Amino acid sequence: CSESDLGPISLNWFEELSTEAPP
Amino acid sequence: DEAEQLTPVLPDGLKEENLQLVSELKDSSGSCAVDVSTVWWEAAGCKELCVVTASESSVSLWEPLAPSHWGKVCTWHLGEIPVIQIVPLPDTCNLVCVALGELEIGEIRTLLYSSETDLFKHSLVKSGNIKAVVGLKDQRLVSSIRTLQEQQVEMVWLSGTGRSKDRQTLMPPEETVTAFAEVEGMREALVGTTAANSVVVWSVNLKTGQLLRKMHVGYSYPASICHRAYSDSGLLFVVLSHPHAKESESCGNPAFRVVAFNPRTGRSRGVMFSSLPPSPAGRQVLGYLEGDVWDTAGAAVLSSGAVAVWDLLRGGCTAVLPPGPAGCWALARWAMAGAGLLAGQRDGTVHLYRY
Repeated sequence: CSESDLGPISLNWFEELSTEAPP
Repeated sequence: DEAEQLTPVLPDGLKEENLQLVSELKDSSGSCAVDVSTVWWEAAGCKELCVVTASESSVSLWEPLAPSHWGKVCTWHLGEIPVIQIVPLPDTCNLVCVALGELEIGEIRTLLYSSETDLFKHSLVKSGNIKAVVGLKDQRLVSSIRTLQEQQVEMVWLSGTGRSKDRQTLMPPEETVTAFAEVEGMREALVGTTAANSVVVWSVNLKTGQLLRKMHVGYSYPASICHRAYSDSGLLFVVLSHPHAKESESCGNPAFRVVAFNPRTGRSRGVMFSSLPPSPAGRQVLGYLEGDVWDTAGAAVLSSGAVAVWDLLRGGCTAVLPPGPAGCWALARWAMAGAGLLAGQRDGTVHLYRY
C-alpha cells in the first residue's frame, strides 16, 4: 500500500489521534 | 459416500495432511456441545494448557493425561440460562469466561476454582442485551450492550478471583458494535466492527475511552467481523471474516480478508482475500458458518459440515477436514499458544489437530 491510494501515512497515528480526539 | 461428495475440492487436491490428528476427547454426557476452547490451568505447581468444552447447561475442564488422552478435571453446572459461547481470555490462568443467554447473550460469567472452599464457583461479571464480547490480554473483557435508548461499550479489568476490579466506559459509535479485537503490541488501542460495516478505533486505559476514528469497510462485503488487528508502517491491518460470504459470490466469496487502513485519512485497501473453496460441480455453493483466527491462520466451518483452513497472508486454502464418519463439524477454534486446531461435533467429540 502506498500514500497514493491511502493518503499521507503517519507512524505515530495512534498518539496523534489520541491527542486530537475530545476527551 | 455422501461425506465425500460434500467435501470441497482444493485446486491442488485435498491437503488434509497439513492437519495431523493429535488426540480426541469425547464428552459422554450426551448433551449437545455448543463451544470448545483452551485455557491455562495451574494445579499443584504444574501449569498446563487444558481444553474447555461447553454444553448448554455445563462447562467442563479437561487436562492432558497420557499422550493423546484427556481426562475431565471438573464440571461447572450453570443455572437456567443456557451457555452460548466460551470467551477465551488470553494469557490468563485458572479462569474461564462464558457467555449465557437465549438467542442473544444476556450474561457474562467467570468460572473458577476456590482452593479455600474447595469449590468450583461462578461469578456474574456483566448482564444486559450484550451484542459482542471479547477477552483481551491482562485479564480484560470488553463488551457492547444495547439498551432501548443507547449503546454502552465497557472495558472490565478482572481480578484473579474473576470479579471486576475496574471498569471504563468507552465512547460508543452510533451503530451497534458486533466484534472487538485488540491491536497487537499497542496495549491501549482497540478496534471494533459495527453493524453498518465500519471499523472503529478506541484509545483505552483507566482514564479514557476515546473513540478515535470510524472508517468504512465498503459495501461489497456486508457484516464484517474483526478478529485481529496490528499496526505496521503507519497502517492499521485488520483481519475480517465475512459470515455472509456465500451471499457475496460476485465478490469472489471471501471468507476472510486482510484490510489495510490509514487511520489518519480513513482510507482503506484490501490486502489479501481468502475465498471459500470451490464446491464440487453441481453441488450447492458452500457457505461460511463460523470461524476463528490465530496468527496468520483462519479456520471456518462450512455449510457442508467440513472445516477449511486458510493462510490469510497468502490467501490460499491450506487444508480441509471433511465431515467425519460420525457427522458434520460444528465448531472450529484455534487452541492458545499455537497448540493447534480444535474441531468439534455437536455430540461432544473434539479432535485436536496439529497445524
